[in-house]
Amino acid sequence: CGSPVPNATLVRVVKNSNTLGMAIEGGANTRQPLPRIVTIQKGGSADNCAQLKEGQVILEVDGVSLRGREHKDAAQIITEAFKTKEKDHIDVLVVDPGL
Amino acid sequence: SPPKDYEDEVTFF
Repeated sequence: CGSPVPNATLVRVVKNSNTLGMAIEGGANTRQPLPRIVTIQKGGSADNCAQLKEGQVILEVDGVSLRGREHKDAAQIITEAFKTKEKDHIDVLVVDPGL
Repeated sequence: SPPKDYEDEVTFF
């Protein structure tokens, strides 16, 4: 995985579990303007890909920017990305704010 | 602790 955007990482999450196993907080018009991963549950698809970490901020999902989207809107995009049968994976662009 | 303006809005997937 890699990305030309500094500090950003494109992570491919394969839908190999019934759940994504991830929780996010934040969104536009909040103190955390881009969604941040707060939980990665063991055994979920997010955990299985071994690259997503708690604390990372999600910039894009399947090429769709989450910038300017409120929490529910961003959550809906992630839900749809996981639910669609068209692809067996989700491409998530994340950045680790600690870097 | 400081107030959270997103009211702890968290979504699980």
